[in-house]
Amino acid sequence: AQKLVKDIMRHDILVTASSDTKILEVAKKMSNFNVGSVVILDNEKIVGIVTERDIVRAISKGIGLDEKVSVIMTKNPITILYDEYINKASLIMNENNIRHLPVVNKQGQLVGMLSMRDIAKIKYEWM
Amino acid sequence: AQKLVKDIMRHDILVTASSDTKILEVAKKMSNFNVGSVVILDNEKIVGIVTERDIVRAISKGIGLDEKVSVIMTKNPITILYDEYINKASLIMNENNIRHLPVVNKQGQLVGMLSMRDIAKIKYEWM
Ligand SMILES: C[S@@+](CC[C@H](N)C(=O)[O-])C[C@H]1O[C@@H](n2cnc3c(N)ncnc32)[C@H](O)[C@@H]1O
Ligand SMILES: C[S@@+](CC[C@H](N)C(=O)[O-])C[C@H]1O[C@@H](n2cnc3c(N)ncnc32)[C@H](O)[C@@H]1O
Repeated sequence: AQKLVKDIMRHDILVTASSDTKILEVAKKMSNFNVGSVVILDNEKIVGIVTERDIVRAISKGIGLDEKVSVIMTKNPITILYDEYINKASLIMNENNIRHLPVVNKQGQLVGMLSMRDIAKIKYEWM
Repeated sequence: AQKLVKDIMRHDILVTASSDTKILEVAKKMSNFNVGSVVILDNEKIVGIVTERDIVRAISKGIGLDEKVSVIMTKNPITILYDEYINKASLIMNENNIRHLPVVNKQGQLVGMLSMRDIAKIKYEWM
């Protein structure tokens, strides 16, 4: 049977930050939790996503690390429902050239995070 | 027939830098070429690799961006021969929790770069 997003996603620790958090603080959070992305939540609503790529681009452009993360986040990120098939998640990631999908429930609340590596691991186990 | 690394790797543009390059300059190179990793070469010898994660960790620890990239690079990176099977590259990436493998020839010279996304794309096409 095909696996569902909820079977594969990480849901125990969700690394998030509010949109007025400083870029430096978000970088520290990424390093401390050893993740490549942070979901930006305001009042429990998903307003953006920040990845390592956004932070590297910020410093290459000379954006100060004490600026708010809202300056560099990707607004209104693509998300996926927890009861979707993993194959659909792969399709979305490939078509949009992204590696992370915040996972939501039917109310749009953040319930997990799915990365390309999580999918790669199960495909690898299947080989 | 199983695909080989050389069939999938990127070889047209190799993004490299010398180990005395400043971290900021490496960050700019990553952004300009839109890549997640830079191979560090001294006299055509592979001495290190730097990824977005290394740069984010550097700024989270307060390492100055005008420091040499040798301060933050991973020395003596894991590489793969261009005539290896893709499945072996997947195994190496998964076992070592890495997403990038510099590709070398039998003389140890850099001839390409393979990332997890390059492998994911062909597995996806197969689905
Ligand atoms: C286009 S991808 C570059 C490809 C590379 N493989 C990677 O993921 O780092 C990087 C950009 O996508 C954005 N991004 C990541 N996940 C996203 C998502 N779920 N929805 C919308 N944008 C996203 C990031 O904010 C970043 O600016
Ligand atoms: C352990 S991985 C973290 C996992 C995450 N999926 C990623 O790749 O960003 C990040 C570290 O691996 C290192 N690294 C990347 N490619 C490597 C390679 N081919 N050989 C050795 N180390 C490598 C980077 O320098 C970085 O410090």
